[in-house]
Amino acid sequence: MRSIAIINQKGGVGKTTTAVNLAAALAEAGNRVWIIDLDPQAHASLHLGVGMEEDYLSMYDVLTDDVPLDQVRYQVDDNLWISPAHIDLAAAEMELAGAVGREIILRDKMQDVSESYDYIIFDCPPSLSVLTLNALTTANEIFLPLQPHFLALHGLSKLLKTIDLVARRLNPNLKLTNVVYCLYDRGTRLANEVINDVEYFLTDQRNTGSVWSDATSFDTRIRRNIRLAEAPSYGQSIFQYANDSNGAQDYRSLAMEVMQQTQAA
Amino acid sequence: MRSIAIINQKGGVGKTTTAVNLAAALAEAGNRVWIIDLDPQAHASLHLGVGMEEDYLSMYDVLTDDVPLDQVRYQVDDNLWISPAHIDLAAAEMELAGAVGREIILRDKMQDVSESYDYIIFDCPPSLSVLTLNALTTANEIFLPLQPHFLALHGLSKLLKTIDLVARRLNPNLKLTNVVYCLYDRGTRLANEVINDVEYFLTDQRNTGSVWSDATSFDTRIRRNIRLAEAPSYGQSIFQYANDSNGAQDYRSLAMEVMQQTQAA
Ligand SMILES: Nc1ncnc2c1ncn2[C@@H]1O[C@H](COP(=O)(O)OP(=O)(O)OP(=O)(O)O)[C@@H](O)[C@H]1O
Ligand SMILES: Nc1ncnc2c1ncn2[C@@H]1O[C@H](COP(=O)(O)OP(=O)(O)OP(=O)(O)O)[C@@H](O)[C@H]1O
Ligand SMILES: [Mg+2]
Ligand SMILES: [Mg+2]
Repeated sequence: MRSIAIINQKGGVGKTTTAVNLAAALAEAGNRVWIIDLDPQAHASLHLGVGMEEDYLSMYDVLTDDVPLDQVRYQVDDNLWISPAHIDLAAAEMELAGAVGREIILRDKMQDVSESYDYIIFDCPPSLSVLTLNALTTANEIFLPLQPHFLALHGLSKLLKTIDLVARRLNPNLKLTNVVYCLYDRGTRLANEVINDVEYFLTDQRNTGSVWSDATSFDTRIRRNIRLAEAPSYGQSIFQYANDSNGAQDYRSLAMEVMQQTQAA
Repeated sequence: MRSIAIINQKGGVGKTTTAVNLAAALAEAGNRVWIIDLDPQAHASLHLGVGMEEDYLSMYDVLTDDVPLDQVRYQVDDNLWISPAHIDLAAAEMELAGAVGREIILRDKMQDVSESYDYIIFDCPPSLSVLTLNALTTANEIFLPLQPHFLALHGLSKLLKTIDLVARRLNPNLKLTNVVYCLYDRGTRLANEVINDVEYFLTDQRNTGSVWSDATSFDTRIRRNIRLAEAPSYGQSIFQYANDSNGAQDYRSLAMEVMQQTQAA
């Protein structure tokens, strides 16, 4: 079982689009996949058309109340489940400020889960708040979606510091294993420059024993493709909405690489 | 004097790019412009090449310590100043949790400012946290940068609720005055659909007396243009970096509309 947190505190880089479509591609290939949406915007939930009823149970209830995770899991397709977020999660930072072990509530609740999955994928908000920390203490690995733009590169050092602290204090299993290039504009000089910088950094850090020293980037780069931005408005994954698009092709190819890694492990 | 908060809790929609380049265009036209960067990512500061020294004074010191705003203002060009952010602002939510009047610290500090400006522009993080609230209690108006994508549309109702609460409880002058379409892909069906939805909403809300009832969208739409994403890596505005690009043209046109509004008022 691989449990993967999709994080990057830079906004709008493709976290949700990757969480949903990678999960859908892995499910299509026969894996049992569970998405956990920790973003108060609840975009992963919306993307799959879940959480539209008035008072549905959500991750807010799991983190702030006695509701077990098993009660907050909805099946959306063959082999694909989601635990939706809720806008009330935005207040969780304050509501949990005084809670004992506020960063490991989710890991604690995971103990009582009765089903097993091949992949658990956490979608996180664009911040390093208590919600993201709950994903980081529960997951075993991190995928970092990265838009190859200069501003997107700049926040990485803070992100790596936070990951390192979590690994040392709360979750020794945690590793940044993969970088996924998203919203990739093929052929622009900027994309190539930023990608070269990242590749140089990853190679330079190899075998230094840090939390990211084994990280590599996937060969698959997710190209900018308007179909990926249209799919959420129909409550569908890219495969249901535009099965022949570049977006569908890229996320299938990404899922293939992920499965090959799983086999090799 | 117009004081404008650039907010949208959706990440990566063009807040920083708009704050920096609109400010630069207004300054080029002879207005005295002051940018206040409240985003812990400090991207507006980085975009203008400020805050690279080790222990520079920043908005963190203003909000959490006795440092006056006048000591945290650096001139970056003719008629253009910036008060930089700092990564330590990320902890401000927790550090200020118990502070008296934590949402109005900035407004309080504004009382002691010795200079006058034509425009004050606040760049905000992608969340409705205490940092954004400080901008909302200080500014008189809000510009909402909006990427015409479905997911970007979905968070608007929460944003409007928050703005309404701030206007009622903390800042009766606050109005959402303008929407700016950013990262506009001309000719895509999605963009047209989302823009139609927004325009319908704005017209429908006209004269209802709410905080957004007078809001309109600018005629200028900021087109997607790779030069806008390259400029920050040189610490420059779009005008210094690529003066003949679509990006420069669009932000000049936007500044023209803003100045026409100011004249008409
Ligand atoms: N490869 C792509 N091509 C075109 N549009 C994309 C692509 N990936 C994501 N998008 C669109 O870009 C916007 C940002 O993507 P997304 O919401 O997945 O990013 P995010 O990192 O989850 O954002 P946030 O920080 O707000 O959580 C969305 O409107 C999405 O539909
Ligand atoms: N019109 C545009 N054309 C091309 N790239 C753009 C445009 N506007 C912004 N960008 C790029 O898109 C990315 C997101 O923009 P920006 O950082 O301004 O958004 P933001 O809303 O401030 O993000 P955050 O939520 O992280 O603060 C950046 O890499 C920026 O350089
Ligand atoms: Mg998201
Ligand atoms: Mg920004």
